[in-house]
Amino acid sequence: NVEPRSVPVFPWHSLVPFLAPTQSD
Amino acid sequence: APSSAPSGSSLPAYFIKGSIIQLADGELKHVEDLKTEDFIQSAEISSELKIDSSTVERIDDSHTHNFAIVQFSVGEHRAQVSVEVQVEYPFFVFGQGWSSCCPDRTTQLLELPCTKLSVGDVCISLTLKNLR
Repeated sequence: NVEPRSVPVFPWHSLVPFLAPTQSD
Repeated sequence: APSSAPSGSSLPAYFIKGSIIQLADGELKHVEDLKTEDFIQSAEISSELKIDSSTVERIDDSHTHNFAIVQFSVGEHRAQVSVEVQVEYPFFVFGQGWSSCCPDRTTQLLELPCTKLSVGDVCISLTLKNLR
């Protein structure tokens, strides 16, 4: 028997790196 | 936190071919089927995120095994940002699709179709809309 498994769904923004420049004080 | 890819890479599972990605409008797509417009339209819907163009200025993969330092020029102000990533880490290049420093390794580990990331490529990156 194979139990049904939920398929993970990932948000689109997970795939894109944050490249915000560091703020200098 | 998402599980990692199978042995050989510690990249997140969402980069594996067949992973299901939800766009901002609710549409579901496989990671390998994403287009530039999907990211642009999702960012337009988003109240917090905006897309920046990040141009690859330098790739240095000579120092650390399986890691590379990628230097980007980000946004209209051309801010310099360097990131250290595994060589198989895929970036999404405008109008082209997934690209990495070592596309053979990306394809081997993630089965994600990928081209070679090169200096001059313009990658999709995110910033916060109301960053002060």
